[in-house]
Amino acid sequence: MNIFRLAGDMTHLASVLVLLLKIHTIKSCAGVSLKTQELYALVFATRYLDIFTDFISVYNTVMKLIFLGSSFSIVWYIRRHKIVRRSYDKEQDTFRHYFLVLPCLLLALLIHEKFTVKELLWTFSIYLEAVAILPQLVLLQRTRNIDNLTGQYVFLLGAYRSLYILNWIYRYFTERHFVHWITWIAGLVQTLLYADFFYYYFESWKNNVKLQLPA
Amino acid sequence: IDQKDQKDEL
Repeated sequence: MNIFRLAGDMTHLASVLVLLLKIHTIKSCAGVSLKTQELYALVFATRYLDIFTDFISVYNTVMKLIFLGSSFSIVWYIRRHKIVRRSYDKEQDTFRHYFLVLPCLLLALLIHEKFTVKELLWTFSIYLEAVAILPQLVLLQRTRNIDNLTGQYVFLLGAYRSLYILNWIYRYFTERHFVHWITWIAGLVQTLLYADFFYYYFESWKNNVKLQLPA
Repeated sequence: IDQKDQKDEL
């Protein structure tokens, strides 16, 4: 475990906690895309099947359980919680799941390392994670008024992806650990999706004004 | 399982 990986996992954890905190304390999910949250729940459910088959470390297992638990709780809050669900803006959050899920499923069937159920689902989760943020980014662009916590959430997620790339570079030089090229490309695509958001996030921070994305 | 096949990242 290197510093980039640890920092990446911690920002990922922080992003989820920020979102749960917002939903739980303010009892509002305004500006949060249910589509993105459902896609993340699907990402974790398909990727972490190995908690039943492999043991890597206590850290690894605990983190997987946290990501599974938190993603499904967020979906539950937005769909079922009697107060939170009222703040969900269904009209704005229109991105179609299958528009992302089907191409990822197809791509996983075509490009994978091994043709086994577990491996295909893992590959699918890697592809899906790369694009799962899209409904959230579209929603941010539409709502214009981005509250602080939602902005922090997306920023922390972007930071997590950037740190994972640094982690792969570091692991390559220090451990000669090769991350599969599927992971590299999906990871790079995912990180690039945040570039635009990062630009406006830092601009608003520098000028000390409220974050707004151009229409 | 082969060590190198283990996916130790999250």
